[in-house]
Amino acid sequence: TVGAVAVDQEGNVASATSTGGMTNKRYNRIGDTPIIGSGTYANNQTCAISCTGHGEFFIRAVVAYDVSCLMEYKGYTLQKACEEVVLKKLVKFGGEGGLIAVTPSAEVALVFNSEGMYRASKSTGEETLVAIYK
Amino acid sequence: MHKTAIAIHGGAGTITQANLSPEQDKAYRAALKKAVEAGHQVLERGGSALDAVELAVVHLEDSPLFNAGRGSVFTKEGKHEMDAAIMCGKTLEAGALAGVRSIKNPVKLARAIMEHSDHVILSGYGAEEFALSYGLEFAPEAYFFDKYRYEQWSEVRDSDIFMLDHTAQRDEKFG
Repeated sequence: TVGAVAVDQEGNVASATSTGGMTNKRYNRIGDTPIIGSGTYANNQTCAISCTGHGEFFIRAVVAYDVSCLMEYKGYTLQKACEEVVLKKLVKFGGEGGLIAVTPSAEVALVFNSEGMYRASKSTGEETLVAIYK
Repeated sequence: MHKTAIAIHGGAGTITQANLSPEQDKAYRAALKKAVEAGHQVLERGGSALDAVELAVVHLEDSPLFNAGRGSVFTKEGKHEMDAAIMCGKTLEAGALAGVRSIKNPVKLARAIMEHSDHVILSGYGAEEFALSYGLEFAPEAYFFDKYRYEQWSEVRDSDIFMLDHTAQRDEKFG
C-alpha cells in the first residue's frame, strides 16, 4: 500500500491511498484503502490521513476518521491523536501498521507500530525527510 | 499564503535492516525521495493538494518496489486486484475503487470517480467500465508481473495463508 497527504498554499488538505492488496488473497477481499474514514480521509477542519497495514483492523477501528475526531471533539494535537490511535487503540486489538497525516497548518505526523514504514515528507523551506526503519 | 507540506508512505510492516540489502535500502530511499519531491513541486508552484497527492501516488504506483499499481501482489488466482481512494479536505468529496484489474494508475481512476461520478466507491468490472469511458490508461497483465512478488506468492499459493506485503505470514483470520 502507498499513500500521500498534502496541504497546499490555500490551506486545503487532501489524501490519496493505493494498494495491490494482500498476497494470495481470495473472495474479492477488500481492505481499508478504499474505505473513506478507515484508510483514507481528509477534512480541512482537522487533517488529511492515509493508512497502511492490516486492513481488517483499520476498517474495524475506523482509524483515519478516529484521528480526525480526536482532534475535532477532544482538541488533541495531530501527533497526540495519531499516537493515541496507532500506538494504543490499534495495538490493543492486534492491528499492525501506520499512517501519515498533515494539518492545514502544515504539521506532519508519521506514526507506525510496526518495525518499519517506508516514508518521506517535505515542507516549505525544509530538507526532504526519507526514512524506513523505526 | 499557507506553508505547504506533503508526506508519503510506501507500506508498513516487519521492515528491518536485516531484511533489506544495502542496494534495496538505497533503491527504496531514492524512489521515496523522487515521489515526495515531485508532489512538493506541485505545491510550490501553487498547485492543489489534490494534484500533489495524486502525482506522488502515481510515482509510487509506477515503481515495482511498492505494493500498488505495477508492484501489486498476486491474488489466489495469480491476478492483481487493486484498490485506491482520494479525498478533498475542502469539499469532503471523495472517490474510491476496489477490486480492479489492468488499470495502470488506480489513483487516477479514484480522482475521476470523485470528479465525474455521483458515487464515492465503484468496484470490479463496473469501475473498469467507468475507467474505459473516461479514457484512463489500461495495462496488460504482464505489466504488473514482478519477480519478487511472484516468488512471495509462490511460497503461499497452495495454502490458505494470505500475507501483508511487508509482514511475515499470518494465520488466516476471517472476521
